[in-house]
Amino acid sequence: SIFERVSKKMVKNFGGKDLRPVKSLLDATHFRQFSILRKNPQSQFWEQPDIPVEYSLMDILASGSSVPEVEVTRPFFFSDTVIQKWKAGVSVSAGVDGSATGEFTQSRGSTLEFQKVTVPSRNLESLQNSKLLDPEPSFLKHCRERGDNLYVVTEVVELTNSTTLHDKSSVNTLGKLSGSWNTLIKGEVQGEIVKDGAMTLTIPQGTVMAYKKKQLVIKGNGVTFLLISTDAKQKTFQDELLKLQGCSRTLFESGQPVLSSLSIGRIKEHYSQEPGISHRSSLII
Amino acid sequence: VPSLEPKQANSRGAFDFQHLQEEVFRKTEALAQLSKDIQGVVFYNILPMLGDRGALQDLMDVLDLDSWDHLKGPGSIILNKLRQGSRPPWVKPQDSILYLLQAMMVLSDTQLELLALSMEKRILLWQRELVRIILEPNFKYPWSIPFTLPPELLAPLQGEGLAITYGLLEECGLKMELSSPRSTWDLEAKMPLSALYGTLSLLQQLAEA
Repeated sequence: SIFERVSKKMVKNFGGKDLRPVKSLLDATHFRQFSILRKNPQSQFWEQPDIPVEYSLMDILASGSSVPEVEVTRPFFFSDTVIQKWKAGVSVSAGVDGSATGEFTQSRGSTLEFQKVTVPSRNLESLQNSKLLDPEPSFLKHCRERGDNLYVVTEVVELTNSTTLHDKSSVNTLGKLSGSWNTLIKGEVQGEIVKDGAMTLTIPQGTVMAYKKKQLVIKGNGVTFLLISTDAKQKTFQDELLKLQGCSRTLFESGQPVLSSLSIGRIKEHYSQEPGISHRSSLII
Repeated sequence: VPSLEPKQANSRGAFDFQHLQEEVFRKTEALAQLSKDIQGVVFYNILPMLGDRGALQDLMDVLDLDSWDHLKGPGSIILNKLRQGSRPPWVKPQDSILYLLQAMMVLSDTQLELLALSMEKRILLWQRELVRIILEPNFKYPWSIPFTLPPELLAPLQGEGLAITYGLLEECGLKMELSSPRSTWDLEAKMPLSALYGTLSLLQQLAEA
């Protein structure tokens, strides 16, 4: 989308480490300071986009936790105009006579004025070791059951002025093809296809274009803390790991628990909906 | 099943394209186990959802949460179809659909629109082969490598199909030259190209059904 293209380009030019573009204008409101994001990746090869859960860190902490102060930079300006034209010609392989050409023209423009709003690490310390609400919100219970990892937005890049983005494109295909494509399809195609499109998008002041996050870790006693490094790769729900360690202790009572924290990082808990069994854990090592 | 996290694995060079192929193959096989009727319903109802990322996200959330929430539109048709019939509790048809949806969510809105056009034009197979040809030799290299796309894979695409395919590749971060089949491998393109490969493979399975 036009919004995603601009936010990605801005991140590429100004990003620095760990800054992530917001991909959709409608999502932008969910990436506020302290918004909670979740992840439950299915693949080893691509990251699932961060999914906002529509709760803030402050919503899940017990009363008494103070909101840390943020720092706001002076405005930055970013202007980007692109006009490009591509033309493609393809000659055709055996069995088909003719040729086809395609032409694609595109122009885009944007001017942004934005600022960075960040919680410095020293201010985050006031949140470390905060207690969770008791009882915990139901969404946390679901995230715990699925084994999601949770993150908290700690820095946003937001627009200081409303702005309008432009995107105009046209595709023109001209060609003639005749012959047999396979044993069933024979015939001739001739003609010209022209498609034009123009789009403008007005983005309001305060829209979040990009963000940084830190992982949320919840210990067994309901105490929370934020990991400073996003590469640390810990599990958000540490108490679930303790349960598994307890399980290994029960299984092997004659000796020491065989599962260290390291190996538990490679264990997945499964839930069954079989009648009569409300909850079953299986350990895959 | 490899248990390393993606970043760890990539930084150690533990994964190559074969591992991606195996992961995608397992999910494609799981999808192929569903009846042709279910696969057809998924294919034809995902198509109109490609212009609406919110609808894809809603369906993904319901499948991900394994909840009984109600959806509207094509997502509800897929959901109802998946919930019909009795099957053993360990057979979870939603897992491969969830995998497909998560791969799709890595792609940009433009790519989703181009995918819809590709489904209508029935060019998924050629596109998947092109992506495979790009990924296979370059997958483990973190530096820029020039490559040339084979003409025999470009020829069946023709005019608009070629523009759609180049759009899909360019949105992954590859710099495509429409006047020639040459381009350059870029590490930044690896993740979106892998997701595109997974998406095209699973959609092609649905299309064949």
